[in-house]
Amino acid sequence: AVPEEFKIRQVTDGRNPTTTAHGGSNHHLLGTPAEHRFKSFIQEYNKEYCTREEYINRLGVFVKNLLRAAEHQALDPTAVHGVTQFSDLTSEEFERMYMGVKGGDRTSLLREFGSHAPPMVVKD
Amino acid sequence: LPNSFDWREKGAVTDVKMQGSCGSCWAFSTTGSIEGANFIATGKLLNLSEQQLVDCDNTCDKKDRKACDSGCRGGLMTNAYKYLIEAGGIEEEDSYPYTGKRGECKFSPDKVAVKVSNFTNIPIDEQQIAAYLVNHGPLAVGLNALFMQTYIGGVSCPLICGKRWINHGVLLVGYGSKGFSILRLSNQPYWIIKNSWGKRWGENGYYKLCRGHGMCGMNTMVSAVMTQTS
Repeated sequence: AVPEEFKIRQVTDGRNPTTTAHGGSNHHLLGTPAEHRFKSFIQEYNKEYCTREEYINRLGVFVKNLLRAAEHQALDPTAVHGVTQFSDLTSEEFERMYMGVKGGDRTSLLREFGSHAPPMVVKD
Repeated sequence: LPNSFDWREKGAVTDVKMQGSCGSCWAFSTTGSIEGANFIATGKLLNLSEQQLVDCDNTCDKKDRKACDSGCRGGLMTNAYKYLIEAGGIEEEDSYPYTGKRGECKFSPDKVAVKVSNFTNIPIDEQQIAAYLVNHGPLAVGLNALFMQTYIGGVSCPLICGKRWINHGVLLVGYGSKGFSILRLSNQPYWIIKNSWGKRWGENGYYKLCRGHGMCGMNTMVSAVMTQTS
């Protein structure tokens, strides 16, 4: 059985089945090397998509995340960036589903309530 | 301060956990800091319940009434400490297991495993953070997780990572002194960070983030908790 968190809920809005909820079309990605990479991702992380249109939609998200991983690699060269189990999620879905700190904009550092620890001697 | 330090080697850190598709990272960061403090106080490493926080904690930040703990829809570690002080403590995972969904509160005061007596925010200076880590135990940390969705390994030291947008809660368990960062032309010291996305993510569930630059805002929301050994 596929673990619950790996089942992707349908997000396409039911309009034209070839378009994603954002109105873009991903059919052009079928049969490309990116789709082959997507298939091995599905196998590796045991993913399951309920409908063909959901599969095509997630393929589009996956390709966008391949580009994002390349950007992150360029901006962060000492780490290794690439495909992870989250590569079929948009960044909004990822933040909503896997993060969860209501830190927001931390302009006022002193927003935290509670006491503040006194500085310790750290020299020598 | 030692050049490098790792609470995992001293047995103060439980296994990497998996929050699933639920925005409950704040609860995992909270239990991690309490598990560490309790280990240091008693020598016992207990696996504590995040689900109790997800189901029962609705505490709001004193200064920002909108920032309330709300299960899978996010929270703050300092709110959670406050809830635990008032609730009387936290149960173990075994008695209140994690489901990854918010449910009705099933907290039993008679099953409390660890009591929380106080908590404090740690200064933003990273030397101070290292000193409190060594002296006090693993610390709860908030950071901007923008680069974590695609992170596979190595020392992350992004050229640009917003310091003011904090969206994820993790646990600081140690730091290392070696970890080459080409663009900063030196051996980068780095933080060792325990995440809650399972062992398959990152380096066996851990994240290495370069130290000394307030990277991704990791020094702006650091807190430590004190347990009450009855």
